[in-house]
Amino acid sequence: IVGGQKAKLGNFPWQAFTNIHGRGGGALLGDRWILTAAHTLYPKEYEAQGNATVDVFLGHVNVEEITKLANHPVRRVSIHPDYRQEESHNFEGDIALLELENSVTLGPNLLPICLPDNETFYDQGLMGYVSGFGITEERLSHNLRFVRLPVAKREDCERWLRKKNRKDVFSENMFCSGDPTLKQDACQGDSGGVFAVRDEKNDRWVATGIISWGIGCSRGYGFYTKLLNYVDWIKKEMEEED
Amino acid sequence: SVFTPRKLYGEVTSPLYPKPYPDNFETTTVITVPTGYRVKLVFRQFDLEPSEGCFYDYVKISADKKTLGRFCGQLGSPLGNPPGRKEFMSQGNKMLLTFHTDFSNEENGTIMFYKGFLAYYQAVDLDECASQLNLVEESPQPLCQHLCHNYVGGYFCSCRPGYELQKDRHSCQAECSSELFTEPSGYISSLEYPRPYPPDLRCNYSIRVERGLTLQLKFLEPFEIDDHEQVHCPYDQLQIYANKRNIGEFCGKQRPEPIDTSSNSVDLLFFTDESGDSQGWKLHYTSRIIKCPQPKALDSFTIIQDLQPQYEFRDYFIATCKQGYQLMEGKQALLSFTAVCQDDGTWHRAMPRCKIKDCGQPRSLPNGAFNYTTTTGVNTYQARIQYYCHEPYYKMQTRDGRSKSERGQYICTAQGTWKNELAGEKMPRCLPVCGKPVNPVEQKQR
Repeated sequence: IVGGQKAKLGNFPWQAFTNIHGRGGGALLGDRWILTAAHTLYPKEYEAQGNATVDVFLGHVNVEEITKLANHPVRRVSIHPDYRQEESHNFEGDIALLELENSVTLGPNLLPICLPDNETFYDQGLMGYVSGFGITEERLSHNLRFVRLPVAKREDCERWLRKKNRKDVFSENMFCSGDPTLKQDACQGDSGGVFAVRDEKNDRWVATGIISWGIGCSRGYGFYTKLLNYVDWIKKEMEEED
Repeated sequence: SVFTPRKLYGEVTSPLYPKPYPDNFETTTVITVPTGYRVKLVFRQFDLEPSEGCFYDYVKISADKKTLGRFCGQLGSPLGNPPGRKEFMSQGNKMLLTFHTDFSNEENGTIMFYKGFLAYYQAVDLDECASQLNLVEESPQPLCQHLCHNYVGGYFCSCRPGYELQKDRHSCQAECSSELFTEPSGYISSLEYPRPYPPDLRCNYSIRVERGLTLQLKFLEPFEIDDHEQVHCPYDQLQIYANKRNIGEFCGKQRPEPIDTSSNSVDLLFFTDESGDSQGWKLHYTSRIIKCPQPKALDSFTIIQDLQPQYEFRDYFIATCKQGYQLMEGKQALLSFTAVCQDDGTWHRAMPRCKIKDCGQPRSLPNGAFNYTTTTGVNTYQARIQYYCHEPYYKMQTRDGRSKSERGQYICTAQGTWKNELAGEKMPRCLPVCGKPVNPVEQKQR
């Protein structure tokens, strides 16, 4: 997280710390699912050399402490079928679910986040929180950090990409946030964490996006997987029991 | 003599019949029927020279060494003695018919012709027993020593109870070694009672009635078995066994008191020596159905179904429990209970008890807990508990507008399981609560 601040215990109780091909993030759904980005499991421009170990930690804001709280073994990994690891400029379907072997016991430092149910969570300018254990101004963070960012106007992000002559895919299943004028952004190691919005009406926090990609850090917009478009897939994968 | 074949019927005629019979002729026809029959003879035609006293021609009938008659003439003639329709019967199975003619048949110088006779005979059953009665009067040696039974063509003898027909098929000898009585009531007596019983008896009278009945014995007067003043029953004695167990030995003139044998199987052994002149004994036995004690519940939760005023052998009762209670036989839980009245008047199994159903410790609820709304720690019938979830991190899943308190309420049922009114035995679920951090991020700096 660039330009953010240290989170306190319980600020983002859904935040997961993953270590797969490097540091990553995730968010707790229910009591045994971790929502993350597919590219933390299958990174772009990476030649697979066997299955990487998937370490998942939960329940703290300090890296040292969170790893002491024990790894949560993963029973199953589910990558969205639209994700293409081999297409380095296409982060379409950058979403994955990790099913934990055992349910976790919820508490003040470990709580799930909700999923969005309408488009209003993507209104331009709506402020959300992005958190992660990723790098901050060229340093690895020892703590969970967060930054508050607005949902950006889609056309602005498209224009910004064109201006940079980028051919990266910015699909309807993504949204962007941030502002080129701000020195605030998510960065490497934050991927998989969520863009969390406070739902005032229902007094709850909703994950609207997954930190997915960007061009550098804090020099423009950040791009996120638009969770609203994947809610059905998520629910199906989780086989929500009545 | 001419002998007829030994047949059941036949006819006898004069020579040349129906042509005139020859002069100077005499023949005796011996009519024989099978043993056990008598001979009955009837004349159908009779036409012989009449004479005073049947001196010239005649037919003479004899049987059993007696002459039954001498006959001549014909019906309507003033002279002679025609037999007419008279039936001649022999006592034994043989009858003799003698036909005699003289040298001529003339009447006032005129030669007369007579046809002779035609007679039919048939065998008639001899009632030997009836004849025995007659013989008894005449002779001290009857055909049968005890009982005589006639049948067509013969007879047979039998003996009174307690005696056995001997090989001569006539005489009877005391035989009472295996007398069996199976009727529910009856009389048994010593042989010849109340006349003196025979010597050297080894009698065994067995009474066997259905299981579930018990036999009572009542002796009648007179009761007399040879006895001795100083020694107990040295000569003759009556022993009584119930279920192979000796319940008494009796003699003398004092009849025993009525005996309740408590058994459906009684044996009476009667031994006599070679002498004595006592009248013997007679008893009336009856049987009474065995009853079991009235079933009585051991606690107020036991129900005896369709309680009867009394229970007899093979009757049964079913015991159940009030709702919420469990049938127990010792430490064994029962699904049902039936007890049957046995032939010894006892129930085949003891009355059970009813123990209140215990639902056991309630199952623990993942991410939740429960507390008792009735007495803490009591898990018996009608105990109540309330499940709840660990809030605010979990909330109870509810449906159909039900509250979490309704969904979480469980009662120990009569079936011994914890049940919710709507969900039954299915446990409630505590679902994670999303998006409600206890300590959300807060930014003061503006």
